[in-house]
Amino acid sequence: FNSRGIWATYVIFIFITHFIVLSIPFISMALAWTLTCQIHNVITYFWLHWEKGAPFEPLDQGESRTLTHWEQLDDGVQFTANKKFLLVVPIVIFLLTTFYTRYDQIHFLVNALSLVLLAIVPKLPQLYRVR
Amino acid sequence: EQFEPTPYVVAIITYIGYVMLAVFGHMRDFLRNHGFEKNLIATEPARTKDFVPLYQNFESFYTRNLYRRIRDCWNRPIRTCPGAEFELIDRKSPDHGWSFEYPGTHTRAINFGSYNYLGFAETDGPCADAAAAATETFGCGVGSPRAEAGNLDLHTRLEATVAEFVGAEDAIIFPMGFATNALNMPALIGKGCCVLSDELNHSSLVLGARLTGAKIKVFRHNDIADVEAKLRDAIVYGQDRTRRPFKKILIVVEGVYSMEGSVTRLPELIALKKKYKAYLYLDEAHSIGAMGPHGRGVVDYFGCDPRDVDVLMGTFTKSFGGAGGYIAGSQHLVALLRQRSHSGLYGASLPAPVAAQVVTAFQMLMGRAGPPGEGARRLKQLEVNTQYFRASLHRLGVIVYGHRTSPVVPVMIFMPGKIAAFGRETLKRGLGTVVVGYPATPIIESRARFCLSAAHSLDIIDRSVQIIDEVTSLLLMKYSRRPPPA
Amino acid sequence: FKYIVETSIYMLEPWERKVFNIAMVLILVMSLYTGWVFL
Repeated sequence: FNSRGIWATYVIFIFITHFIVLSIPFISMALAWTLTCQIHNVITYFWLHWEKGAPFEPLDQGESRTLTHWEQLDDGVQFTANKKFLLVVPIVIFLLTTFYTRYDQIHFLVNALSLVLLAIVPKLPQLYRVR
Repeated sequence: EQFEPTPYVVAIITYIGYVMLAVFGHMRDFLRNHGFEKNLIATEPARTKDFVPLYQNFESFYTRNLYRRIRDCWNRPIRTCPGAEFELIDRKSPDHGWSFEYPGTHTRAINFGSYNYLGFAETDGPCADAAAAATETFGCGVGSPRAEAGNLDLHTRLEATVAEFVGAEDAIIFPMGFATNALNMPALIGKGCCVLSDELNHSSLVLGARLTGAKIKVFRHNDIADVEAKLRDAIVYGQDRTRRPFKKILIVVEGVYSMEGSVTRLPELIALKKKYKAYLYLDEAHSIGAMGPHGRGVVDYFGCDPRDVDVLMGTFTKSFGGAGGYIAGSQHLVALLRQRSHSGLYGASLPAPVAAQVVTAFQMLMGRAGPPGEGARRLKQLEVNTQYFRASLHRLGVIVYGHRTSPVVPVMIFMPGKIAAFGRETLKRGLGTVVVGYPATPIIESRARFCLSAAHSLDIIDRSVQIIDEVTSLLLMKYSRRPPPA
Repeated sequence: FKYIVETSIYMLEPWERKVFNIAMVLILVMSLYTGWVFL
């Protein structure tokens, strides 16, 4: 996450996901945005806060085996640029979704719940290495 | 040195490629875990299912789903001496990399993959004769450590030769290059000490530093300002929590970084260590024999005093056609290592034929064996080959990393699909080389790595450049935006 | 060949490449249809 162009790629992937969902014919705009928000939160939760260790054998004698990707990021330092970026993006997607669903209550509840439980709470420093 | 940054669009396409492969990897894992597909990877037997799992499933995700697909590009078996040209044994995989079959044919190729900087990997000549004679005298191997019955006069002779060659007071040799780092650093430093390690150091240095139990601080590659900043912090703030001063501070660097092709900034590092009273550990694995007017490594290249480097480490693998490594330095240091080195106390000692090969190679470099001036000729040939090859590649428009005098020449590939394609297409055209990808390199810096040798003639280099030109055009790898050199 | 090398599906097995290409074509057709309906 410290190498060149990774943030742009992350945003591009969100656009690709939204574009794919949007191109499904019988889906309304509101549902497309809610699906984008949900897919993003679920995949990032699985990738950042569920999988532990590394997909290959790192040189750290198993030190990172019990840490999630989020906890390994920037060697555990909190409030780095990467972590702020990864926290802000789901919030921006949520705000856009709320706008495009014309503040519909059901959509709002579903998206707010997913945002809080899957995207914000696991990223709080108070929950660092908490199981 | 040149490190042209990865073009932005290429970086993004590279990430997209890896994510797409990861998606397919998860999809395949899902099929395997639910019985839709047979799992061909080594798994634990069913009867041990109730025990704690030995392997973490996710940790072999990469091996199972990315590396396995293209692993025919690595660990290729060869059937001749790894000289300027060699013969590879052909392999076929009926199941996309899970297993190999040998059709019995072989392929002759130009060898740009082996470390053979001075061309001493040869089937005849003074080195081979000395190795054969040593085999008849001492046998093939010594099944005992140096500290017990494994000490031969050949070893003593080799140590004296190494010490004289590098210009140190004394030297000690070890049977394995990796172990020379990994098993001797714990003999030099321990708890309460601090290691300042370059972020691109070899895994043997990383493992050695971790085994010591010392505090490890990693500095940016070849960044002297960062070294000084971390050195000052280490001195000013001392150890964590207790704030006691560190007993020793050891700066660990490599002479030539084989993955980057870059050369360490030795003069500045020596100035820093003198200024802050730190120790300097210089790993000359790739530079001993390959750099400097006399082949004595980066110390010789920069014209520094070998006594300014506290621990001079090197290997016999890359330039001398042998195996093993050495540590050279002051009498006191070597005496200490003789007593405490894990490798010297437990590891079987260097086999006599290898020691004879290396001694002869050193003596040829010092002008005491082989045809007169042979050593100097090889050094000159390697230097010419390196600069000629690098200039030719720059002219092609590919991105070449590293220092213009480094005999390791990384050419950037970037995308994961192209890693295998490059390895296969070049071999198809008769050029054998090594390709390297994530996680051995940063994810957007996959590369092919060419190792020059004094055994290569300019004609061989021209042929290989022509093959590289063809393949890089086919794979759209001419990313460089720099104007080609005049 | 350039297409499969640039997109890295060069590393996939033939049937995986088919899955990938079918998915690409599907997305393209869907987006064209939706674009047409939308516009």
